[in-house]
Amino acid sequence: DLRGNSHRGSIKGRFLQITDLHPDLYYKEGSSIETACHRGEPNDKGDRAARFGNAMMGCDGPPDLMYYTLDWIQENLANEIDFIIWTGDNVRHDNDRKIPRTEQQIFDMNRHVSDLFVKTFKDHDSEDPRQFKVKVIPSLGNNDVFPHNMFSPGPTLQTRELYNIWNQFIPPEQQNTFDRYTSFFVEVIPGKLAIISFNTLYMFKGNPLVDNCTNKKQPGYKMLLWIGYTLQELRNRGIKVWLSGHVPPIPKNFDSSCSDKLALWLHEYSDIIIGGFYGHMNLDHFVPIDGEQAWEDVANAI
Amino acid sequence: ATSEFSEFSEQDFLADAIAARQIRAQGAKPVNKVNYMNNVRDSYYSEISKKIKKLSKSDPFFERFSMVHVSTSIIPTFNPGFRVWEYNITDLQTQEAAVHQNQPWDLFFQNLDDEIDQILNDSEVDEDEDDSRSLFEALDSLLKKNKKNKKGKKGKKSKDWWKTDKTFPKIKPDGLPPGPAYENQLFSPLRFVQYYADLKQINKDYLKLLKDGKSKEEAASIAFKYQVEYTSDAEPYPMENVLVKDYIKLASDLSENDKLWEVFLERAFCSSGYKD
Repeated sequence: DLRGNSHRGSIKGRFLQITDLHPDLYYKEGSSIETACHRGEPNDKGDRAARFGNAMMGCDGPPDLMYYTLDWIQENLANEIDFIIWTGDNVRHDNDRKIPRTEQQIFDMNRHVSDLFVKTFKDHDSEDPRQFKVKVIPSLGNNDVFPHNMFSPGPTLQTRELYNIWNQFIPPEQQNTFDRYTSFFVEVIPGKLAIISFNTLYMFKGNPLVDNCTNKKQPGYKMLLWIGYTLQELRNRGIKVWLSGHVPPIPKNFDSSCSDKLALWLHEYSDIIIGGFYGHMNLDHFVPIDGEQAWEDVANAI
Repeated sequence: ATSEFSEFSEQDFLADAIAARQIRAQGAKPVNKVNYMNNVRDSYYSEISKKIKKLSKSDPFFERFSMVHVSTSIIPTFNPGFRVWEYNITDLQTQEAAVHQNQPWDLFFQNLDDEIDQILNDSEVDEDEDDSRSLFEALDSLLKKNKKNKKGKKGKKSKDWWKTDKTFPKIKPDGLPPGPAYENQLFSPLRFVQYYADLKQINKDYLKLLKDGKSKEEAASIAFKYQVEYTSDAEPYPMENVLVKDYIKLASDLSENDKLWEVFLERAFCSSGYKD
């Protein structure tokens, strides 16, 4: 219980968001970009896979890009930040027919990247395995699951394996709810500030198991119940909150019944919700969500 | 297939095929991203610009809006990048720790599981009927609200309709002060610093260092670095803070000023020089 004053002097007032690492263990420096940077001689100088990757050329991330990035953050920023919001996609794309992804490879890479975050940001002087120098809040990306994009409500093999992989990041009392919704929250400043990590795949158009958020059987419907109860409890306790997840909750990505309902929650809990952080689209931008418009959209949807 | 199953149209299949292609294409070279950003500008920023003056009078903190922040990636779709946010902790240093008499979290989660199970397993209400009833009541409420608004009276949503469907939130209680997203206070976001790795320069430096006789690891250690790409208070569109009202103003400015939009696009693509 860290509710005393001892932690206060160490709050820096900064945090970091990082997303979409997509490390590719098959990445080969000097290979041809045209073959997903996996093999072959480059056709010319512009087709050569560089050690740290080539912008805009379509290959996944070289593992060295991930290792050096985390090292750089550790050396230059770790002492200046309070927590890291890490919004998923830790596995290569399924873009090479000669090397299709397997479920085991996906688990292994998720574990590898998770271990790297633990190793880099854990408080190694503490006996508590959940004690971090910089707290880390992960969320699930559409490339972190098998088959690609497809993810059903838990408990399933995948939700249990993900808990095992992320167990040092997830408060232990949330194990059961995590098993069901792959969502959780962390009090980054206990009793004051929390980060919700919610599983956006349960609302994602690209997930073949998701149709809408209006039917009780839909995973998005179930997760909205979890979000609602959690927000109300955080409000009761006077805790402010940032939301985080992989797929941005905008109409382009979500079924409208899901994006509209979520917009309603953002609107009606705007006294505690500060905003939301997402990845997936690889583009630095912001999208204002209009809560009043969402109420109108609900009416129009009928 | 279309002829056998008449409920599916050719358009449905085509739409599914396009969606599947887009999903597969996510791992490939970026395409049509300027087009996407222009759509964001038209659909969101320009719409705000049209009504910003009217809104600022009735809703000075723009509490009807919430902000979705979408980040650039480490995978070099463009250049790798990430962001450090700065937030207000002034009062945290002086405030005494509040004494809460809350139930333990494990008890809360146990109750939460039970309550959600009860809702999901409620067999008294047919699922389809339940859906339509809650939506019908939502519509009814909104129609009443609109009717009142047209008469010049301030509309108020019905207090009861949402009780039938817990995936709709209760209306925010009256009198709550604006949250940290809207007015500068404890935990309000104040500023951000966007970092990026200039891959072209890094790879060039790396190869040169190898040529100069450095080992691979020495060359990588020297060449690889992140640098500040921009900050939220940097020109040409410095933001005072990064509250919702600052973003709303920025959205409006971006929709009206093509030069600012060019800079915004350059930053959206992490200074990679991307064009469609």
